[in-house]
Amino acid sequence: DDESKPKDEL
Amino acid sequence: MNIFRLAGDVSHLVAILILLMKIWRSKSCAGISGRSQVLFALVFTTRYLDLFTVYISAYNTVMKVVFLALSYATVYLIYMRFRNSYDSENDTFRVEFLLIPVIGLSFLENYAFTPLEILWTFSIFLESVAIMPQLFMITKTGEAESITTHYLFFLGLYRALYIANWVWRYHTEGFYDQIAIVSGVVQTIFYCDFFYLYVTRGEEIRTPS
Repeated sequence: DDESKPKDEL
Repeated sequence: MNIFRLAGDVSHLVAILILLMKIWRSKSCAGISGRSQVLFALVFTTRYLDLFTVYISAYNTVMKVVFLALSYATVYLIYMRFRNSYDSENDTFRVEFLLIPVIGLSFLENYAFTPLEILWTFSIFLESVAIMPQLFMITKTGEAESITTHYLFFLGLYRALYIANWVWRYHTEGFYDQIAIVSGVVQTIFYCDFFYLYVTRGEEIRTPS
């Protein structure tokens, strides 16, 4: 599991 | 934020508003798959749980609240307000065939094995197949009213613009979200078939039943 991505998208 | 993502979000909002206004004005939800709308409400619910834990921007927060409110309002109109016009005969797609694989996959393929991440991944995978009951209903009834086709057109446009947004972000920020991209491409492919019908047949669509 790579790091959790920034969730800036809707 | 880039123009593709903004246009995509606006297109998504337009699609949701088109459907909501159609139901409200015609006081009927004939030809509309309530199951798809429930799945979309579930997508927003499981994806926007971070609404209360993470603040990204006013735009992000406002749009999440708007999408949640409009999707629940649509479900309410279909199953409560205008339930006597709900076409349950033709809205029969087995959503468990979507939910079970999506739940399984979101446990297998995710960025972190935490509740929030798994629910987010679930919402991404679910969104890619949430339109299936609606497309199934259209093939079953053999037709789609023109406004329903506009709804599907703007929904497909939102997905296509998101792909452009990902290309743009990869080029400009080196950013890419593998799960979102794979799922988004699959989702967009489902619309391609419909796009072809929409363009070649004009507004009224008669699927070869």
